[in-house]
Amino acid sequence: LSLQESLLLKSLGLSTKPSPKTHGPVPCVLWRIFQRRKTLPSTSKDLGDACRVEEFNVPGNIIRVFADQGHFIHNGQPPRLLCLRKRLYFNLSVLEEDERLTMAQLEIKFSHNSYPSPSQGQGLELRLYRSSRLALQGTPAPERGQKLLVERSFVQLHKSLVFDLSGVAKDWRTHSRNLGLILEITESSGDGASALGSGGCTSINSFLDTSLLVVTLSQQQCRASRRRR
Amino acid sequence: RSAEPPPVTPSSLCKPRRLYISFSDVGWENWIIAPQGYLANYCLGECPFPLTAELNSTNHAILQTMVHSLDPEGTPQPCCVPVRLSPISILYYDNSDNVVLRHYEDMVVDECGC
Repeated sequence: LSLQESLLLKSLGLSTKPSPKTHGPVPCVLWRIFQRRKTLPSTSKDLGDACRVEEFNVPGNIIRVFADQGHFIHNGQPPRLLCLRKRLYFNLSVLEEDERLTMAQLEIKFSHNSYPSPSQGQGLELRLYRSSRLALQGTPAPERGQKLLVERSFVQLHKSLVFDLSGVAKDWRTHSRNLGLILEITESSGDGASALGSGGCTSINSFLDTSLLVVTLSQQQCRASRRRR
Repeated sequence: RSAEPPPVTPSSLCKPRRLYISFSDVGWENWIIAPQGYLANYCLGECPFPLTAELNSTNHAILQTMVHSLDPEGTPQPCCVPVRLSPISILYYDNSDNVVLRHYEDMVVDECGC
């Protein structure tokens, strides 16, 4: 039975039977796509391109949500206006060699349940850097070896912010090592107040977590269907 | 002249039969989140001579049933096999505790043929 099972798992694109240590919550987006596909009649399933994720309009037959394995960065005295600095790391090494990455989307989630009051409604700035070398403990950021990817001003009206990181994730897989990202959220400059202790960073306390949604196309699984078409 | 074949009842003709695959029965409930199982079906039944249009027969199968009717010992009847399958999606945890949604083609037998 174990030989048959391993052959079956291999044909399903899995090298071994997964043994998850924890059973975390299922991301809403995956659950929604799963439910939608389940309710499609079989005729619609035939017509649709099985190797395309319609929800994101990209080629692919595997969608993964990677949990962030990075940690908060504390470098002694925080710089002025800084609310949060965190290393983000997503372990993409689980992708099989024959999988082609077609989309990567970073989501930064907040758990606030209400709109900010006028005193809390001031702007925040988000910066996302790409690490191109390992950071040493105690070094200030942004440091050399960090490339600015995203800079955006925002107010906390939304539950989450989403960024397209397809290019970076493709590059991690093909050209360079994945050394992660650095997320910084600061109070908007110009009000003259120090961030820590002032009201500007209060709303960022609702920072929850980050995740990376990755769509890949398994060449092995999709070759057969293309040939038939 | 070959011997008369036994009469074929509609229930013994090639067609999809109900098969529910439960992932807990195969010991996969620890890592598959959903579905807990699915109606996979399978094909079973005879492909007798003469093959009717309802049996989704290939030209090859039609000729094989003719030859079988002439020489039952030397040539078998055509096989009853899936001719139309549909996909399912599976939600599961991988070894790194990530949640994965994967689309698998050809998992459910919708139609059988000869």
